[in-house]
Amino acid sequence: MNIFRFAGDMTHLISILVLLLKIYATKSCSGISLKTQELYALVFLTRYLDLFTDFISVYNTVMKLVFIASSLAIVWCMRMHRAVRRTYDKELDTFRHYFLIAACFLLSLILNEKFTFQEIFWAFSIYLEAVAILPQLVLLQRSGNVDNLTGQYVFFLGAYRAFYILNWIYRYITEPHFSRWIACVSGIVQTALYADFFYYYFISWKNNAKLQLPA
Amino acid sequence: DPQPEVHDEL
Repeated sequence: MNIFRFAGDMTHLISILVLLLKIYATKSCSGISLKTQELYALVFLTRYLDLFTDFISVYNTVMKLVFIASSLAIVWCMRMHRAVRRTYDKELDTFRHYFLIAACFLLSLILNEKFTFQEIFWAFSIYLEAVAILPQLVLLQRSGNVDNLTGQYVFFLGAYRAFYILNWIYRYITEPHFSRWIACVSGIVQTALYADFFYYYFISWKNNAKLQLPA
Repeated sequence: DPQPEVHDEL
């Protein structure tokens, strides 16, 4: 494992911890899209089916279990926790995420590494992860104001994507047979979706001002 | 028929 991959995994983990911190400390999930969180839970559940069939390393197994458990915990909190549920911006979170699920599933039936149950769900999870942030970005755009922890949550998620691209470049150079086109192309699409957010994040950071997205 | 590589990333 190279340093970029590790940094990517850690920023991914930090983003989830920041989100959990926001929900537990403020008992509020305002500004957080439940639809994006449900998509991430589905991403992890379908991608890590290999927990039962392939063992890579203790690190991989533990991280997979942490990602599954934390994403389910966040969805549970936003749906079931009485105080947290009240703060959910339901009327702003109207992205039709079922279309994303259907489109990604169709694509995974056509474009996969092998036409098997596990490989189709793996491809599905990669495609779905690439677009899962969309409901969250739409919600932020609509509400305009972004609180600090929510801004940092999306920032760390974007950093995770950026580190994974560096990881692929590194692996492409150092490993003779490295070719993961499905993951790489989807990853680049996913990172590009953050570009706009990053621009405004850095502007606000440079001016030491509150993060605001244009309407 | 090439086998897919093991998915070793998260």
